[in-house]
Amino acid sequence: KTKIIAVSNQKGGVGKTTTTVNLATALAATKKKVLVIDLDPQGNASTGFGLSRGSRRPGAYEVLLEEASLKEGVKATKIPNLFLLPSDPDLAGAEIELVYDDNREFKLKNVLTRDFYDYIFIDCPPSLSLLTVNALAAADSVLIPLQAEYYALEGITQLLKTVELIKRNINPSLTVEGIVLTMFDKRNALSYAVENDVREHYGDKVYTTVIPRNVRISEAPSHGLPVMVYDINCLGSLAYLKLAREFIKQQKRG
Amino acid sequence: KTKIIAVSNQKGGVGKTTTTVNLATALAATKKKVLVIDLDPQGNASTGFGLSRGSRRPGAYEVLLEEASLKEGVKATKIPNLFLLPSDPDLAGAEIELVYDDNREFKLKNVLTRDFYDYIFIDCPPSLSLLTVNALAAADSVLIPLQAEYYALEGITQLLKTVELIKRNINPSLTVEGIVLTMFDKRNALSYAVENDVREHYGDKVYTTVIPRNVRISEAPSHGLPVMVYDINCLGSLAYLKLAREFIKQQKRG
Ligand SMILES: Nc1ncnc2c1ncn2[C@@H]1O[C@H](COP(=O)(O)OP(=O)(O)OP(=O)(O)O)[C@@H](O)[C@H]1O
Ligand SMILES: Nc1ncnc2c1ncn2[C@@H]1O[C@H](COP(=O)(O)OP(=O)(O)OP(=O)(O)O)[C@@H](O)[C@H]1O
Ligand SMILES: [Mg+2]
Ligand SMILES: [Mg+2]
Repeated sequence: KTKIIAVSNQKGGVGKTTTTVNLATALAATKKKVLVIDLDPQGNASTGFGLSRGSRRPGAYEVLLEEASLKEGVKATKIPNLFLLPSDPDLAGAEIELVYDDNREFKLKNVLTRDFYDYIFIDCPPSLSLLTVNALAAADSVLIPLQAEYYALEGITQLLKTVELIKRNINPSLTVEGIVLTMFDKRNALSYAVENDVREHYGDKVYTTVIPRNVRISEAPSHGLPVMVYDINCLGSLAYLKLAREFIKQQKRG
Repeated sequence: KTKIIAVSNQKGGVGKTTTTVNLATALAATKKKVLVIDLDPQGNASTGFGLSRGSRRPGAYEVLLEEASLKEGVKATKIPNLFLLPSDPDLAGAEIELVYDDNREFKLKNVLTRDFYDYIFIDCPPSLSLLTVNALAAADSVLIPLQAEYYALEGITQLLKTVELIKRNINPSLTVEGIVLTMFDKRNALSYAVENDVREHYGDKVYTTVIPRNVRISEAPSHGLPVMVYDINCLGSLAYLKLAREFIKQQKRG
């Protein structure tokens, strides 16, 4: 019943948090019950939903180390049907503390229950470290935001190799949910070059929907709101709504 | 004689690699001998200097684990006076392998010699993990690229706390070299808001030079060239040249 999706890419600043926050918001608007897990010690997804720094405990750190239950960690957001397991800088300590634990890859998988939510999205940090491995071990699929830039394109092969490794050794049911192009700039030939390259290599794994570079998207976090709520009519919101429709259509196909 | 500078920010995609590659190139053009250490398993700095994926071994991984000497790992680049210790995805394995080593924070410091180069720049991955700790333990100072965006601004306090922690426990001589604003968009009010906030909080730690968002900067890596070499007259190159002049002036003041 519940589908668990990790949003991951070890390349930094490619739109992982922005995609998690806005795709989750769009799905919640269609009356789906959605949980966002902020697995990045930076806590950007928690900020994106307007949760103050002082009200994030217990959060992902305590839940991973079994000092609090998932129920105790999950907070409601301003958005109906959308819940958040927040994070704070302590989460960075979990990486070191879990290294000696035999079960270290499965800490997150073991605390997630599939009874209440329709979707669980996990916002990953920009690395392939233990926190990301926990997300990929717990997830049914991985959604990959890909910035339309050269360095970002270079990293995708490494990421897909890691996904294969996890699938073979830790989580046999892990699939690629899809690749979504982000920060696409229509005035920049490089964006089209990256798009052509990605569609050629990864075919229908790449969403038709492309997220444009849009200033309203980068303004929204300073108001603690997803761009869909901050400015529903901007190009950024319209693109994420379109992505949500495409995502839902794919779920039906199965 | 040799100054060692870590370029670090756990926020992803803020211009760490771009700043490392271009500041190093500008200094090499003034006849200083410069070494760039690519401490990010993504290997973007190695790509930025045009080093093919197949010629990166031995590199940072082998040198950190003492399987090769620094001299064996360092490669010449197309740019006179500029040398590179490249990295590849194996470097991600070093994080796990070094955890059991009593000296794990000082592996890099112990292999760096200060006899040949005027400057050593270390390009860090987007995290505060063991690789970044190694860079901060080995460095005299840390240069912080700060993207003119809200999420990036949020992360700066955490980074400076970590720098203080490293200074107190591991490397008492570590200082902040400076904060440089990157990807500044003159048409976007958010950029000015971030600039005002940073200059108010961090005063003269913030370089006067601001790096504008410039499409030529993002095109250069696909040609394996620093933007200074790819297009010396573009706004991006002029900004990094100005940053280099400001950086050199600060070194003289000491
Ligand atoms: N389509 C877009 N248009 C304009 N700005 C965007 C867009 N998507 C994201 N941004 C901005 O770009 C920056 C990077 O995006 P975001 O933080 O979502 O990336 P990330 O992959 O989560 O980064 P990290 O690797 O640090 O976790 C943020 O400041 C965000 O507001
Ligand atoms: N001033 C700029 N104008 C336009 N594009 C830029 C600028 N600076 C960097 N870029 C582009 O933005 C992307 C992010 O920059 P870069 O890779 O240097 O950041 P980073 O902090 O090193 O990222 P990571 O956290 O993944 O290591 C790259 O594709 C780069 O080409
Ligand atoms: Mg993020
Ligand atoms: Mg980088």
